[in-house]
Amino acid sequence: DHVHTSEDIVLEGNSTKLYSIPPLPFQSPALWWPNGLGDQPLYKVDITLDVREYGESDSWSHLFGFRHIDSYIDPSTNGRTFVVNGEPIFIRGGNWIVSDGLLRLSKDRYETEVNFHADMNLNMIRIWGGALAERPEFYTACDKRGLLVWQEFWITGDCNGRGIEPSDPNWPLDHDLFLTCAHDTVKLLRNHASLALWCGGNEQHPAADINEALEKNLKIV
Amino acid sequence: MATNLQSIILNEGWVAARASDVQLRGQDLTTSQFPSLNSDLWMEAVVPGTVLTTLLKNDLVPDPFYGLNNLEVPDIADVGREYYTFWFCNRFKLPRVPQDGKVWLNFRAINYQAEVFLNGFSVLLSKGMFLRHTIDITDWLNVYEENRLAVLVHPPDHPGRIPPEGGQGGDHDIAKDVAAQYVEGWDWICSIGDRNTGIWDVVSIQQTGPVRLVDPHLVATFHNSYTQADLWMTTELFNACSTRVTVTVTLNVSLDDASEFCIV
Repeated sequence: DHVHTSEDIVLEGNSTKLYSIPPLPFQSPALWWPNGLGDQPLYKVDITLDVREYGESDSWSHLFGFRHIDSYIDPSTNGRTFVVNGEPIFIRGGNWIVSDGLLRLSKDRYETEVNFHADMNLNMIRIWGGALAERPEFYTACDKRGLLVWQEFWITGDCNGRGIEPSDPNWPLDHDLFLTCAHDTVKLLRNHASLALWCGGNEQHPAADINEALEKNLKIV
Repeated sequence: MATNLQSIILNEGWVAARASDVQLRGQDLTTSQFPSLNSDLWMEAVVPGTVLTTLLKNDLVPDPFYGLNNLEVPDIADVGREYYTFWFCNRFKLPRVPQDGKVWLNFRAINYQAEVFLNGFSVLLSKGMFLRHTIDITDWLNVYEENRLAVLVHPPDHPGRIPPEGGQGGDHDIAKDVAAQYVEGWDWICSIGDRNTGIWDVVSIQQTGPVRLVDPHLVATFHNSYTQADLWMTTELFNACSTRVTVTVTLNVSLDDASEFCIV
């Protein structure tokens, strides 16, 4: 009376294997909707590993929302249109810098602040590129209240090519480090239903090689 | 779901000191006496948090978010990176002795770079404010005794300077690093004296068996309508032991509301 599947895998010593479980079909899954357009049902997904002759080896748990998000530039308005579960969404968004300049971030604080946004009937929060990749607890709060999240990477106009005095569009100095951080951040946050869009930066493209790598790799992801 | 695996969140018991005031090396800090709060050097620390959070907790700086207090907080451009280079120390005991298992030390984010010491062993972590770090500490553990952890945290390489007229991102130098840029000041935001240096996200000790789940990925795809969907799960499986093993991967899915289940 609930979804359960398991499979045996053989792993060589000191090795890593990328493993995909056969896709699980769902009939009439409860769909996750942005705030104001429906509910935000979340499925609890539990993964456990049991090693033969050892026992339980690792486990992972996550709240997952069934939704499909698409977006494109509408040529008639030159604006980005978001479509969730086939329905175009009128976006009412708020900008987000950071909860606290001393990074006193907590689940309770995130929930309170995200609830403020939801209670104002907003349905999107944009995370400005000059601040953080927000924490999983922030995204969980957005998952629960139906706030779509526009997450920018750490590039801004003023610090990455514009500004007074003009800054250098090729910054940061270590492009490989930027991409390593970007890959890790995507892996940290990618399972959240609220995550709607990755954006290269604020008011500015990243350096060409970073931008190209982000576009290419995010599509692969 | 019941589990025998242990995980400890290290968010209490931390002490900190300015590195330039501490004569001991990381090996010494993690093999001799745990730093005493009775000395003038060490103070209670806030982890997760920044160096400034710890200084504020100990009343060593005024609250920068009231009045003009932020002007009294030393800016890293004036006092140098050493001023905000700090040791953070903690200790822990494992609730259960691992047998043939693995123990991992996880940092979900450090700004900007850290050297980690545990019971005399050490590792230098990568730079970058937005990077998770997972360290296999199995062979470093004092299984039946206290384990001592010390983390030397360095500020961003290019903390920059705030021009008298302010400006968006100060002199922009922070953008040379992979870090938050608002810390040099922006619009109505005052600059942050320590540039958010610190162990600013969760630290945990995680116990696993020989095989670890790494970054599971869940994706839903839909058929012609939204009445049918497939759930895809992909994950890395890391076998940290030297022998071949057979592992059973089990996936359970149910609506969070425990009274409802979905039928495949």
